[in-house]
Amino acid sequence: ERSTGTFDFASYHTIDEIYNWLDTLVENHPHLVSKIQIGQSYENRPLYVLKFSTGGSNRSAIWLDTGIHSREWITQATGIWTANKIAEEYGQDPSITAILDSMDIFFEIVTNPDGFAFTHSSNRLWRKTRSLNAGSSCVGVDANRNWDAGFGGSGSSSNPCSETYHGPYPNSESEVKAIVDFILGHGNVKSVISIHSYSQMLLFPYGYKTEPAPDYQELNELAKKAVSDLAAVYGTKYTYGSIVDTIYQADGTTVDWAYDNGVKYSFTFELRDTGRYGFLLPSSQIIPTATETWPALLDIMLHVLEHPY
Amino acid sequence: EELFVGHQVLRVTADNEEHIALLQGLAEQAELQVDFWRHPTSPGNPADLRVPFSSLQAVKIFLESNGIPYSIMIQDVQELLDEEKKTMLKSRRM
Repeated sequence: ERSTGTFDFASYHTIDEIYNWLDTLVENHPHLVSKIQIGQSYENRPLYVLKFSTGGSNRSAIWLDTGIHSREWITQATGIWTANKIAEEYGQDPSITAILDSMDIFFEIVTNPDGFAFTHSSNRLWRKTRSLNAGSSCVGVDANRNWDAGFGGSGSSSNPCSETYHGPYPNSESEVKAIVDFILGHGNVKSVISIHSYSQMLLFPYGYKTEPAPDYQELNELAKKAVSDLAAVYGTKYTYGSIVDTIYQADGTTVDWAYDNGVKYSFTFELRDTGRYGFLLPSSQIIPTATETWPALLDIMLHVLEHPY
Repeated sequence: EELFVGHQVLRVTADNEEHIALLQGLAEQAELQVDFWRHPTSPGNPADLRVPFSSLQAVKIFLESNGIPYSIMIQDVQELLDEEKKTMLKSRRM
C-alpha cells in the first residue's frame, strides 16, 4: 500500500512523482482531500488542484499555488510538504482545524506543468510556460505577467524572448485562464497566495500601480506579523510590502488580478535562498524552508478566517 | 538538454540609481544573454545575473569599467546542476 510516509519530502521530484503523490495524499485522507482538474496546460498536461474540505457547500475558500515559475523548484517542493502538513495537522493543530472547519483550501502545486517538465528534461533554468509565440522563435510566456491587471505595462516585456514576456493578450496562457475561470466561477475565494522564490519577501498589491491598495494598512500589518513568525523559526529575514514599493513595477501579476477581482487577502511569497544558490537551492533546505513558511501561511489563513468580508 | 558549463551567476550590488540603470541596460543587450535571477531594485539591494561563459568577459569588463561592485555567487552553474541531479538520483534509489 502506498503511503505518504514513504515519500521523500526532502528531495526534489519529477512531475510524474508529484502527480502520483497527489493521488496518494487523497488516498490517505479521503474524508479531507480530493483532487480536481481545473484545465489543461498548453501541452495538454492536466492542471490538478488539491481541495481540502470538511464539507458544506460553497464555503469561503483560500487559494494557494506554487510553481508558476517552473525553475523555482523550492516552491513546488514546499507546496508538497505544506499540503501534507495541512492534511496531517487537521484535527491536531487548532489553527488549521479551525480554518478547515469552516473554510475550504484549494492548492495547485504544479501551476506551470509544461515548464516544470521542461526543467527536468531540457533546461533546468526554464521560467515561463511553453506556449509557441507566433512570429518568434522564442517560446513561452511569463505566467506572472499574463493576468488582466495592468496587463502589458512597462513592468513586463512585449518581447517573446524576454523572461518577463506578458503574452499576446491577458489570460492567453491556459494555465492562467484555468485559475481565473476557477476563482471567478467559485465566487467565494477570500485569499490568493502565490508562492515564488528566492528573494525572501512577502508582497501584496499593487505591482502595476504606485497608489496604495485600499486595504494597504491591514495587508501590511498582516505581512509584518507573518514575516516575524517566519523569522522566529530559523532566523530567515524577509522584507515585506507592496510589490511596487518593495521590488519594482510588475504588471499583469496573479495577486493584483485577484485583488482587483475582490480577493482582499492576496499575497505573494518569495521563499529563501539564505545562501548563494538562487534557484538551485540544495534539497537539504526543502524541509527548513517549508517549516519556516508554515507559520506565516497559518497567520494569513487564520486572519482570513477571523476577518470574513 | 541545455548545459550551463562555465556559466556563472554574479551578485552585483548597485550603489546608486545610475548603476541600476546601467544594469537594466545589460538586460536589453540580447546578444549577451544575461538572465536576471534577481532584478536590481534599489541601491544596496543585490541583483543576481546568470552570465553565459561566452559573455563573461564582456560583462565583467562592463561592471568593472563602470565601478559596479560584484562577486561570483555561483562559480559554475553546471556543477551545481550536476550535483542536484546526483542528489535526486540518490534519493530515488534510497
